[in-house]
Amino acid sequence: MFEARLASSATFKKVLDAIKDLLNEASFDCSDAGIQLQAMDNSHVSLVSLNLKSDGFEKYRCDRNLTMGMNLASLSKVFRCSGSDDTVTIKAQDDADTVTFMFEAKKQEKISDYEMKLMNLDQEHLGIPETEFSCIIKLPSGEFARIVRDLSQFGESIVISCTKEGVKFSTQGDIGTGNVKLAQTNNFDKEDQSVIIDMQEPVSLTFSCEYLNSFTKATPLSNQVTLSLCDNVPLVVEYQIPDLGHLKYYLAPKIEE
Amino acid sequence: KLSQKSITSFFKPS
Repeated sequence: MFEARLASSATFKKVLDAIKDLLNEASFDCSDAGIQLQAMDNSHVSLVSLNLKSDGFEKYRCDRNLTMGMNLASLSKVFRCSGSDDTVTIKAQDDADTVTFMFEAKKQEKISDYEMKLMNLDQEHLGIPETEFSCIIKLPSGEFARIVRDLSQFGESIVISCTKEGVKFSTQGDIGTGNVKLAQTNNFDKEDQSVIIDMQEPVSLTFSCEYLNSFTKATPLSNQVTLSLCDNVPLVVEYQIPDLGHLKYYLAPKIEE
Repeated sequence: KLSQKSITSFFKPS
């Protein structure tokens, strides 16, 4: 038996909004530790890694490890039926081929449930090697979304360059070029509004705008985003989900042939 | 000319 009750169905909805552009379907791996998901996009350029800790749930019970393959468009339809203040309880029997979502309004005045068919997905897990990153940049998630959106108008790629002076986002296209430089801020009492750069070595890497834009769909999950860069290694874009876990995106760089 | 690498050229099936 699997049962997980989350105080805010809106949080799960935000997680779903953050991954459904990249993934058509995905397997949710449920264990004592919580719910994990790892999946590549269709083009195998990026990898999504979601971790929701069991202790972030109001109630969590997982008698046996369970993998639930779900179509994310269908799952979105289910969550569109939940109210913004509803709690959600996810339930599945061992070896079941369906999962049930129950939405409860705060005062119990409305309770709805939706049963959804599960899918058998043959998804391979990738091993992610430990990396010593050259630069780790923390910045407000809204600022990152803004920069990616602005620069995407001009080119297909964004170069992220990090030195001890700051981080620079650049693009070029048919109509010209664009650059956004962010300096490290000293506003340390408001960490989620600060730009914090931890640089071991300068690094400059090129990434697809389209994917970066998809990742910024996670902006409503967290005020802050962390970018980890290292030469010849995928970029990591990480959003912490307060009290629940994290959502990480890995993006392969564009490299000179 | 830049070419988009695949994530599987960095991460291998575990």
